[in-house]
Amino acid sequence: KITKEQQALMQVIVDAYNRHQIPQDMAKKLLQDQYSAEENFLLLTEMATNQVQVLVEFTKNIPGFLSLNHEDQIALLKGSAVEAMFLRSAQVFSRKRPSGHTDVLEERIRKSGISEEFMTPMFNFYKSIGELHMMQEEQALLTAITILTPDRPYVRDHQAVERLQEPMLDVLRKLCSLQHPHEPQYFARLLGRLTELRTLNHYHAEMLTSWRMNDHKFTPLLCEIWDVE
Amino acid sequence: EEPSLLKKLLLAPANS
Repeated sequence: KITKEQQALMQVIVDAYNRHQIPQDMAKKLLQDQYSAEENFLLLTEMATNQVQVLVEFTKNIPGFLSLNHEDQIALLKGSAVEAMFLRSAQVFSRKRPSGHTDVLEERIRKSGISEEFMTPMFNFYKSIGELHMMQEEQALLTAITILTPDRPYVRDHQAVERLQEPMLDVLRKLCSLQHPHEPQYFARLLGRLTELRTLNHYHAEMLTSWRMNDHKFTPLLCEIWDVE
Repeated sequence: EEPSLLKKLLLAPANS
């Protein structure tokens, strides 16, 4: 049974998750008519910059996060940004959209200079998230759990982060067993996606390098969060 | 040292 405290914790996280979304006009821009590969890249860069701002605002609302020491807050954001953004993109991508929009979005991503070897694992991940048909609560909690992963580089007070992540894992586990009574493996499948996300981190680093080679520029915020000079 | 944009975003009041 989910306790009252757990219900309250989940509500705060879900409200923050719903409140901080990519601005509609930004999302619409992505679905407009065709652009060149260069303009696609600029659009996706602007989208990613928006996503980082949304990620930081969401994270500030996670109960207890702002009580962590400042350096660890920065280390957690930098360490989880790529995973949290892919998780968020996968959730947006798999959401029901007017027909035709999904392939416009997919087309735009495919024509933005991302190397093929990265494209496949990324779309496979989007598909694997889509197949779970996650509820908003599960999406919000899984994103918070990803951000509060203690073993990120440069995190010093692991225990303090674990004390925040544990209760979220506990309420997510209960939620999964309540919402998916006939699928005892569902919670494990969700956590399995976090493992998949880690591999995307590696591909993302490769992708940045290939973009850098073609002299693509990133915004200052992306350079900082992705540690790109 | 460039002022950290992340720090600025973190220090801004929540829900700005």
